[in-house]
Amino acid sequence: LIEFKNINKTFGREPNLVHALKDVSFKIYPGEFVAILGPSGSGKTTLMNIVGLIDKPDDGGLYIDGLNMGDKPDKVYSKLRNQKIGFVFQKFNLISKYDALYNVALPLLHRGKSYKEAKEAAAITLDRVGLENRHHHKPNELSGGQQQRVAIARALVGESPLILADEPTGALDKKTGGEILDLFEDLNGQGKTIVMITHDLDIASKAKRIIRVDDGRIFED
Amino acid sequence: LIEFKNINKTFGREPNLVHALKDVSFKIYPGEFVAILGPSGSGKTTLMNIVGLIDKPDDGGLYIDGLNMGDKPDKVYSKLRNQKIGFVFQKFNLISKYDALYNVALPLLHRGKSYKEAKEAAAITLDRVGLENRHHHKPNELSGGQQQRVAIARALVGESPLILADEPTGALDKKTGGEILDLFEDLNGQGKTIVMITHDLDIASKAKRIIRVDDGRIFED
Ligand SMILES: Nc1ncnc2c1ncn2[C@@H]1O[C@H](COP(=O)(O)OP(=O)(O)OP(=O)(O)O)[C@@H](O)[C@H]1O
Ligand SMILES: Nc1ncnc2c1ncn2[C@@H]1O[C@H](COP(=O)(O)OP(=O)(O)OP(=O)(O)O)[C@@H](O)[C@H]1O
Ligand SMILES: [Mg+2]
Ligand SMILES: [Mg+2]
Repeated sequence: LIEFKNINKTFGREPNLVHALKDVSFKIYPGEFVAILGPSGSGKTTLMNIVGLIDKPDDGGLYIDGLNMGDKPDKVYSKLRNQKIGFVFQKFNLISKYDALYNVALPLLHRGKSYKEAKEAAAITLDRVGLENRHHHKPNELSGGQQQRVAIARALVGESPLILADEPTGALDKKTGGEILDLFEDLNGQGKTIVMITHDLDIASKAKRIIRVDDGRIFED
Repeated sequence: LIEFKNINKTFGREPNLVHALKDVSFKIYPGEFVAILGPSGSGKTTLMNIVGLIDKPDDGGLYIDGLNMGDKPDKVYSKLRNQKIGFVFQKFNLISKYDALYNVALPLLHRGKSYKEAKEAAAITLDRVGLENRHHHKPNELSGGQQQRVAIARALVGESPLILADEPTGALDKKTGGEILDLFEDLNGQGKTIVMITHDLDIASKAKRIIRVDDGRIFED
């Protein structure tokens, strides 16, 4: 499904050059449940953003379903992203002027679904993450963990085959975090591919494979 | 040091009225190390924002060092806040156009320290949270956990007697989170009062007292 071949990514320039990913190679197959662990600043989000087609490597090959993404125009990236990927961002990236329901409906509206259909699916997904009474709250009228759950709902509403989650339970108590993890396990059971960055070793132990990131390099047992 | 007497706080209005804090009463004494736990949405941040003098109760009494805050003008709140409180916010609240060093220097500049003095103290504090090589990175050039550590450094740079931390290790791996906790324990050993919201039971166990929040009410063992 996803292949990295000798991928490098740097930010900034001398003397502030940061080599965030160094010669990273791995494959993720359809239906896998992968946890990505590593210290703060080690390159996990940078790696995930390339998997999620919202950033590009400086060097090396990125293959999606065998397709070499390197020479494709931006609209191929955004089309694949909209149709195939649900992404829970580390900083949530909710739109502050819209309420929870509309934020979650947006990916479906972008795919051309009707307003009625998109809102119904958004309502169901918000309920599934425990936000039944918060549909019409805007992000700044929600607690940190509630905002995180809106971000999760938005990633799941489109029933995408690939779900990327950058620390999806960081703002949640143990019980609520466990419920979100159960949800991901159910989706994986339905055949969806899940790639999840987490700092929580209990959460990581639920995944079937662990990739560790340290100072821009990856390690697997 | 801090006393809540029958404090209530609501948001919104019917039919969307949220009763975020319900008849909350407790005291926190100088030098304590208190952990606040509870489910997502239970009212912890709302409580902390009142302790931190950035929000006010709708009902009930707030006393700081015996002073009834209820009838004081806003400039008494902001003066106390600037001089006495270091606050690590759940969403960090960094200023995106300034680099890490300037963000951390700001509380000292607000107190009238010289630019040179403020930057020196900021540099030392950033180093203490492991960000030696990131002084001139802006927030969007930092990882999630690095941004959190800038927020922590900013809360600590003024050596305030009261440190409030809303989920200060939420974006950190176990090791880095442990280092931050050691830092808080050192500061508590120096006599500073620490009030910390956390979802992590290991972190909570390091505190000397636990206050639980559930659906707007507080409970203590
Ligand atoms: N401006 C607002 N308008 C309406 N409701 C609000 C507003 N701010 C907070 N709330 C509600 O008040 C309740 C308490 O919020 P608070 O942020 O204190 O929770 P919390 O315990 O910090 O949660 P978390 O662990 O998720 O950060 C939540 O249910 C939230 O939806
Ligand atoms: N725009 C940028 N300019 C300069 N450096 C950057 C930029 N973005 C990220 N970095 C650096 O790249 C490194 C990797 O960042 P990344 O966000 O991938 O880390 P992470 O593993 O997700 O960390 P965390 O667990 O703290 O979220 C960090 O050291 C960070 O400072
Ligand atoms: Mg990250
Ligand atoms: Mg909160």
